[in-house]
Amino acid sequence: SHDYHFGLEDHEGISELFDCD
Amino acid sequence: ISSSAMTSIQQLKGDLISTGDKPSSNLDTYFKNCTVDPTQDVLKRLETLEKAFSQRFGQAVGPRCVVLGEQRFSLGVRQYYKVMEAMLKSEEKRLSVQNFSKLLNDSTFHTSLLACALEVVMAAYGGVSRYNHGGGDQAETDVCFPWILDVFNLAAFDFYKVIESFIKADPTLSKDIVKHLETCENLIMERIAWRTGSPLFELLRQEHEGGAAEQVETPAS
Repeated sequence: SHDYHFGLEDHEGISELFDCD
Repeated sequence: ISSSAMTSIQQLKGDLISTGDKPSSNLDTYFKNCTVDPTQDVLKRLETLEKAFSQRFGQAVGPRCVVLGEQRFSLGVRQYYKVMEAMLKSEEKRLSVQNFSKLLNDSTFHTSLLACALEVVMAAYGGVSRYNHGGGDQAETDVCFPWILDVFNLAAFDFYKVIESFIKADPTLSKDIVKHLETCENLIMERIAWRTGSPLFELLRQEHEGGAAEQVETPAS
């Protein structure tokens, strides 16, 4: 319902972004 | 108060009514599954950040409005717990793990997530002030983004990390709120993340020293 562009790939979640995988 | 601003606040409150101001049983289970239970640190951090938020909100908006700051913080905490639980569910599905000890004991993650939750609440209320005071309310503009980064002493680059996952984790966010978060994202990407002292420079340096084949651009470039 909004136009936000999701840019993260499937292998990138919040864990990877904080180096916690 | 305009009907659109009222709608924005009522929608947010409606979405959060079922979310308590304490971790839900599901979220509590994620905490208990950790190698190191983060519960006490989470509560202690919220207490500290609430003090900082209330004090700075009072300074910006006026001492008689401290109670408004407390209400916003309380809604922000509900939003924080709600999104945290949704993020963990999605990570559990994606990674097939239930122990998120490292992430849930990362203070920067929690502070960024809470800052984003508060920015959502502040954006919803921001509409009230703008419409109510004809756009000239200086006090309210003082608490606009990136005000929250300064209050929580949070690097814009760390705040940036949570935005996309935050939007993904809460499909009930209104179009206006998502647009606001996108504006914050663009501000960080284009300006704030490039200020002196940003952790982005250290990351670029590490990337460069890690033997990356590509030539890393200098910060100036």
